[in-house]
Amino acid sequence: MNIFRLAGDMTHLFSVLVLLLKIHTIKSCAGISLKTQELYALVFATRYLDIFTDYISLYNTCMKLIFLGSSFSIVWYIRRHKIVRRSYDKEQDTFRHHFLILPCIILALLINEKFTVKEVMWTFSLYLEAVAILPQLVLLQRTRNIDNLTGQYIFLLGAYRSLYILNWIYRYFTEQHYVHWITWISGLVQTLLYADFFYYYFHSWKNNEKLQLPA
Amino acid sequence: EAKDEDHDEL
Repeated sequence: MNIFRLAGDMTHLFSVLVLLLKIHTIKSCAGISLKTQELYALVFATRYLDIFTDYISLYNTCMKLIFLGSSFSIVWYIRRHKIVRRSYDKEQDTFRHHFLILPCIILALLINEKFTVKEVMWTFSLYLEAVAILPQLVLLQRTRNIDNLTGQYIFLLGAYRSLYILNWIYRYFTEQHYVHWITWISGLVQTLLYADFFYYYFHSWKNNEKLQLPA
Repeated sequence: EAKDEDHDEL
């Protein structure tokens, strides 16, 4: 494992911890899109099917369990927790996220590295992860005022994606046969979706202002 | 040689 991959995994882990911390300690999910969180839960559930069949490393298994556990508990908090769910703004979080799922299923059936159940599910999870942030970005655009923790959560997610790209570049030059077009292209699309957010995030940071997206 | 189905990344 190279430094970019490790740093990517850690920023991903921190992003989830920041979100759980926000929800658990201040008992609020204001500004968080349930739609995006449901999509992430589906992403991890379909990607980590191999947790029972393939052993890669203890690190790998632990991280998979953490991502599965945290994504489903975040969804549980927003939907079921009696205090947290009151802060969920259903009226603003209106992105039709179900419509993202079907195209990803079709695309995974058509474009995959191998036509097996596990491989198609893995590919589906990559396509879905690429677009899963969209409901969250739309919600941000609507609410405009973003609290610090929500801003940091999205920043860390974007940082994780960017570090994974550096990891792929590194692996491409250091490992033989390391060519994964599907992973790379969907990862690149996903990272590009953060470009706009990053621009405003750095702008507010540089000027020491509160993060605010333009209308 | 790494097989295609070896998904060692998260």
